[in-house]
Amino acid sequence: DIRKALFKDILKSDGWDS
Amino acid sequence: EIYLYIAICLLIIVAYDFFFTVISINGAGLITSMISKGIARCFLWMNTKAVNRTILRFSGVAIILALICWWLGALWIGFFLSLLSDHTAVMDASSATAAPTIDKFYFSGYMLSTLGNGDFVPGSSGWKVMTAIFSFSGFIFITTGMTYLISVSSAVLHKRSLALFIANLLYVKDEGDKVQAVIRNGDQLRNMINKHNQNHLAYPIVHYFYSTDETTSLAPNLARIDQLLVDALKNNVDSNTLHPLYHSMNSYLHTVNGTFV
Repeated sequence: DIRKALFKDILKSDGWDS
Repeated sequence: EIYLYIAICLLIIVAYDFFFTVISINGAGLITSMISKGIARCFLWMNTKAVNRTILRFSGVAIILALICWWLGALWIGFFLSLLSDHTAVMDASSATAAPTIDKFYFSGYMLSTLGNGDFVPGSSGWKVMTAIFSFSGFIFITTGMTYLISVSSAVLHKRSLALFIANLLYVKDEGDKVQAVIRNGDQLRNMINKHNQNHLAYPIVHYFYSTDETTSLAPNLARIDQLLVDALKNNVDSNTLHPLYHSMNSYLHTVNGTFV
């Protein structure tokens, strides 16, 4: 859902996607 | 005269950008935002190529240094260009001749740093007044900028404290115990999230200060506690305590959504 997608983006913007 | 027009444009842009960022408490100016975002993106890109997150430790420092260079550098160049517009704007104090370009650059930097006039004097009464104005501007930029940076470091410390606080709360195995820990500390947690939310609005640069370890990184800890909140509210667990917390989290998401993601 939107909330999960938002947190995914926040994690990405904090460098936690790699 | 072209130098004077460029100088005026540059000084208006940097003054607006600086004062909007430092005094307005409503976010950062356009150029400050662009510089911060650009440098943060470079660091995030380098992080994707690195084994660990060590490189991200330098993101905040790099942004602060770049902003100081932009604010003071633009003010210096603006003053220098305005001096270039008049051949006799700066005179050598001993020989009473017009100062060459490099000495005008030296004079403008010397004045802005409020060190004095460095063996040169303004060439007319008008330039004397201008020199005093620029000297005050340099003083105001340096002192206000430093005060801003102290506020930013305080906001960064709060961000890390919040991350650590959440990590400590969730340091139990059982899901039910985690929810109970959040309920017991609901008020404090809400206050801390709200304060971080306001810090985010006032000092957007705080978003680009990354932590190397997960315990002091806010994003993963917030994501974890948000999932816990959503699940607990679905199961109707103590909604009187959890709903305000959920609302506070929504405000934070709203802030971040509009600005950073």
